[in-house]
Amino acid sequence: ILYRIILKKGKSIRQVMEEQGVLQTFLKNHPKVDPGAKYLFNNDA
Amino acid sequence: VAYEPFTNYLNSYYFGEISIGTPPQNFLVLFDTGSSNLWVPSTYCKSQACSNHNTFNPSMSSTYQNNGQTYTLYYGSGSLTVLLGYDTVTVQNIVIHNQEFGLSEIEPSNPFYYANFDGILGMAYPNLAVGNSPTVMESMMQQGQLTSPIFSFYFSRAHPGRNMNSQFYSGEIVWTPVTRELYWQVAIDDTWSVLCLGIGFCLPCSQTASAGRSGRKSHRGRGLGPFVWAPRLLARSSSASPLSQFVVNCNSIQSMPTITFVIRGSPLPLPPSAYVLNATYLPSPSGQPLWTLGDVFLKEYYTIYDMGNNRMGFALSV
Repeated sequence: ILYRIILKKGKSIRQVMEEQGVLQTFLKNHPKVDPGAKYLFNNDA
Repeated sequence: VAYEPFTNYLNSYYFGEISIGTPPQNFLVLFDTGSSNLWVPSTYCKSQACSNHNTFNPSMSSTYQNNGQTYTLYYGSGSLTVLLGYDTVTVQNIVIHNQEFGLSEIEPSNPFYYANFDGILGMAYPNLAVGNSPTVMESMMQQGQLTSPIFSFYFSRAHPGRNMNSQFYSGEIVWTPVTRELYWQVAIDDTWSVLCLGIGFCLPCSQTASAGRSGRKSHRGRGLGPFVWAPRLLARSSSASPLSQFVVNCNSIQSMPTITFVIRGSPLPLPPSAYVLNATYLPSPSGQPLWTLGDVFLKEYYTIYDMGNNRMGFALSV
């Protein structure tokens, strides 16, 4: 059985924030956001 | 841009439609191979981010059951607090009964406000999930919706909805074992790592040059900046933007030169440790560098995620 789930390519958060002029301010005020935070659940990674 | 830790950050953009509840309430979710929980915004949430998205109303679903537990989920783009519950989840034509999912209560992160998706559907291993109930993939298996816990991604070259190729790949599939049953981690044999040349290097060039590629060429010609030796040691990005990145071999760092800028007669040396940024932000148990293979890789290579055999397969995409 093969199910095909169609995904759509939408705007990324980065694109939307850039368009609305808030990306640079966010990056400036959140310099230490760790993109890998979701992998560190319970710090056991 | 000096604050930017990684240019791919906040750049997920492949979303799919699912529905939750009876009658179904629709959501656009990010299909995420790097997490394992399903969550959507809910009417419990009073954060600004939730006002900008579809919210699940449990009181409007006859099949909803409350779990009572709350957890915090952590993502690179922020964290959120969810209340766990159970309801019918429909993904395309797959119906899953009593699927555990998170109803967001607090979404304090700014990025979630701007996200074009409502929630996230995690497709990694159960060990990465909060709560003790099956993930979406596990539920599909347990309820007989799938014969094997395998999924794959194919990026169509054709116009969406037309000329969809029934054959996804050509040639042999290269299988490799998952090295850690948390997310889809596999080993790369080569010792190359993602290393970025400091963005600050690019800015002086673009500021003093006229514009774009031609300006950078003139700098190379005059022997300024890293571009003089980049062709020998670095693989230069094709992009002419100030955010250009370069890849260098981990083993080459020690032999890379100290670059000395002389400003008004004073030498200002810059050792390689200063201008090479290790973009690996995840700890690795083996000490090996970790890559994240995103859509650039997945477009070229049809990628199979086989949770039943703890392996991944790669084949040339057609």
